[in-house]
Amino acid sequence: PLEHPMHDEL
Amino acid sequence: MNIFRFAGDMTHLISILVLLLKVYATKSCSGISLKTQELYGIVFLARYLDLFTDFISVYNTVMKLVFIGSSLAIVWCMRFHRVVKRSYDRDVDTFRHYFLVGGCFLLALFVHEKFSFREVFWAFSIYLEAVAILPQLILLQRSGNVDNLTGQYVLFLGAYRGFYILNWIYRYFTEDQFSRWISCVSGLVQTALYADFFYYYFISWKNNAKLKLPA
Repeated sequence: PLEHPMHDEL
Repeated sequence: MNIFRFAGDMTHLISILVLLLKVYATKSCSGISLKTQELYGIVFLARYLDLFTDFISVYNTVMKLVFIGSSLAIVWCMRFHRVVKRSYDRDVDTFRHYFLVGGCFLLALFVHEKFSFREVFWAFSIYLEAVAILPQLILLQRSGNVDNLTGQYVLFLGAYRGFYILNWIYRYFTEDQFSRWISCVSGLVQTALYADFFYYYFISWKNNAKLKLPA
């Protein structure tokens, strides 16, 4: 999983 | 991914394409702030540190490369392209943007999701993007009339973060672990900074007149 969920955004 | 975020990314991409069109088609960067372009270059480099470590999707990686590449290309053109750089008016583009860089970095050192190299630079990039448009808006106010492509560039650039706000509202209601107040607050500040520009753009569009920002 991403270190922080919002880093899937540009 | 949701429709709001996709619309936001596409609007952001359009703003970049309009800017590239203006610079390459007219071989001129009159009305464009080099300082805002440099700030955006820093924003993307600081935000996409995970470009080669976290693979999220082809779309995500491609868009990151496009954003980094285009912002650096514009800065290079405005500084070194023998024709384009002649149209850069440094006497009008006088905002001391290094204060913005320093201030945002200091803020990121104190206000972040987690105290790690990545998170501090991510928060820094979010804060810096919120204020990166200031040199450009100040330049437009000083230079009076705004050419169509520059006006459209700023319009799309301001609209994209507005779509992102809708995206955050949507994700707030559809996802449980949702804590992105740093993005939300910065996104609201960023979009609010464009408020007067949007107003004067709408007035000029309604009166079918040339866009003029009051000095």
